[in-house]
Amino acid sequence: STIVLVFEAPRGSRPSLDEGWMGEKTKIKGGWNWSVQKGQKVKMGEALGYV
Amino acid sequence: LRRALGDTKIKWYPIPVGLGIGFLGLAQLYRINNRENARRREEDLETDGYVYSKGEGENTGRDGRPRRRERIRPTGPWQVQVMSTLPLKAMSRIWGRFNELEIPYYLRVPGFKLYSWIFGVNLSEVAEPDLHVYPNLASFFYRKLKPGARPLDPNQNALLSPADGRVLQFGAIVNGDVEQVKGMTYSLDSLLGTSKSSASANDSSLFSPSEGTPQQSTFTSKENQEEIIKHDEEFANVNGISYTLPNLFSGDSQQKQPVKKSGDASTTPKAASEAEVRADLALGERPWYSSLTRENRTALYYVVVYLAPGDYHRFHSPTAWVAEKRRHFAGELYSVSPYLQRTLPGLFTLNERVVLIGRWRWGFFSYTPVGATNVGSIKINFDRELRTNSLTTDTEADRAAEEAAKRGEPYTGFVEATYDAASPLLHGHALRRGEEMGGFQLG
Repeated sequence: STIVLVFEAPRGSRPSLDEGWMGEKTKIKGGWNWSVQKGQKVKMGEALGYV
Repeated sequence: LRRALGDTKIKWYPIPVGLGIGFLGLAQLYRINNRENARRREEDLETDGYVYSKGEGENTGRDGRPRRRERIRPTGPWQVQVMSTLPLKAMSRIWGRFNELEIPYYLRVPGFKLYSWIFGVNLSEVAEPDLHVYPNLASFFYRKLKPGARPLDPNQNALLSPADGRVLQFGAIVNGDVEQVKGMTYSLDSLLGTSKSSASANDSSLFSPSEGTPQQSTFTSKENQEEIIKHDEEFANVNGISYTLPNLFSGDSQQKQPVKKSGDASTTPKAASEAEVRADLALGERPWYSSLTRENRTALYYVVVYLAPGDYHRFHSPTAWVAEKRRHFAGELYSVSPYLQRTLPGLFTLNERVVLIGRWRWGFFSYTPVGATNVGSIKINFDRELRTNSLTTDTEADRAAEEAAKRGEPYTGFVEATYDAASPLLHGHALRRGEEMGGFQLG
């Protein structure tokens, strides 16, 4: 069995402004970073990546 | 023979030019025919492991009757060819039944210990220390872990692993293609489905009549579809503004902005509302997920986690998010071992899977458990209506395909249900970080 996650996340590492669904501006600090390697064994609850 | 070979005079004659041209023409025709058939077959590929042949009248055969679903015969090495001839779903169901047979009391502990030794199960983490409690392998396979056995990463901005397993692949999605192991790619539309679901799929929307009790959700049809619209109109009245769709929050192609309401909801004809909803659900020109990457400030990423037979087979929420809808693709049940993932292109788009679509802090979020031959049953805790790897769903898929053909509409290959009524505010089912969502069961 397999689980596939597809998600949207900020790109790049510089802070930017993002417009929310109600038009509010949110400051994004940093972008998406992976914290795993291909083939790595992971346990539930371990970080795969972070913003 | 010796005399014939030795004495016979060999005389060469030129082949007539016309015959040679005719032969070459036939060979060319044969090649073109093969190529066209392959192209047509690719075009006809749907997203659930079956082909819905298009013939005369788009969805009907020469006899005018709707064409039946035809199983995809994937190309690949002989192992894949052999596997494609097997009745994998039936085998999976038999395997499930077999594993539900009760094991004699005194054989349970040695049996489970042997299984744990072979597949590397850490018995010290199992919630129930007395292995006699598990009557069969199916219940041991779906075991719980001790509280605290899987601490969550303290970083609140981290995306957690949804289950124990191995990270097979991860990366960014470029031009809507998800890269599989060893460079094989498949389209995101094939994996998740397109933004528009078939009418039959819309008819089976999930609707809970009592707000806030998503556990009691039931399947509904057109009447309740109208009720869902009414429900949203009521929500709009409370807020004084009209959100044209329940998927205002959703990751669909059109990012909806609140619209000032011109009239009272009760004066709006239902047919008009329905038309509005249908218009809102219509496909945009761009892929439905592409507008989510807002002005290139965000990107789509993916990660594939493979669960080996000895792993803990319940899965959890990797972050705080809202599941808005689920799409059930009743496809095939090939093995999803890393070997087959390398050798069978588009494996995830052939297999039976449940696609949960929603949103998280940063936008679009989807969570797709993909079934396999040995673990064909996918369970979602907050969706009691979902039935995977069952004869009923196969029959329903056949019927939906035929009904879509009768209406002259293409069948999208999945049945969609929404969790709108789970929370009137969120328009979906909210999931906490690390919360158990469901699991894979044997057979």
